[in-house]
Amino acid sequence: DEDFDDHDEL
Amino acid sequence: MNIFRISADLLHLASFFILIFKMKATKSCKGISFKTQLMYTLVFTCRYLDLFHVLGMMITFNFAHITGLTLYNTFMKILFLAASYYIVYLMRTELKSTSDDARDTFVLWHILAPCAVLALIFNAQFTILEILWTFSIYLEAVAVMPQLMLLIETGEADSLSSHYMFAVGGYRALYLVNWVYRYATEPYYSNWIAWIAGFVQTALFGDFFYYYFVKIMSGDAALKLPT
Repeated sequence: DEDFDDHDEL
Repeated sequence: MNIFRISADLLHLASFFILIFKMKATKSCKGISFKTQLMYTLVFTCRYLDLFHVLGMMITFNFAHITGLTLYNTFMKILFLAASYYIVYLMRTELKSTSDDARDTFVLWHILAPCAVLALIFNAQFTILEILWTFSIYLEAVAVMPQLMLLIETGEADSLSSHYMFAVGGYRALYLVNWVYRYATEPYYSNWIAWIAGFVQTALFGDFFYYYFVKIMSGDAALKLPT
């Protein structure tokens, strides 16, 4: 359910 | 997190400080493209909308999914947003009279429209957040074009502007190394949208890097482009 950290880069 | 990624982020952070320092010290933003800076605020605004998600989890005391990396990213995202908005603010308030607007002639729609279309077609997931993220990646790759155009128009850049440009270009180049490293060490790591855009972004700085190193080697402060 946690897809917010798919982009773990800046 | 590897050494290339952290160096890239710190170089990116340094680029903001170099630019703010330069503007504050010289009380001028001559030679800096307002349009490029404006595009960076748009890039970070579209990319970091997930800040609300993290913030939402924090205020509901849902810390289960908040890792050290999330905290690091959140901290940096807020810094990047604050710095880029502050730069645009400075350029439109106290330093407006020194702004190179007359020579900052790039037509922003020429990059905004293609990036928006590409983001709608080539994305990992057809959701608003994902499309905005993808748009920000494409836009960042080409956001330096007004700055490059202004540099060509002017034919030279002072020392701090060159260092700024080096830091902005260098950060994405280090991300390329970071992606190679992650691809080699993390079994499921793959992000072709960022890879291609990052390569384009670094390539746009290619000429600039060359002249930067030639000037640094010869000990000249100002960077003059061949006419």
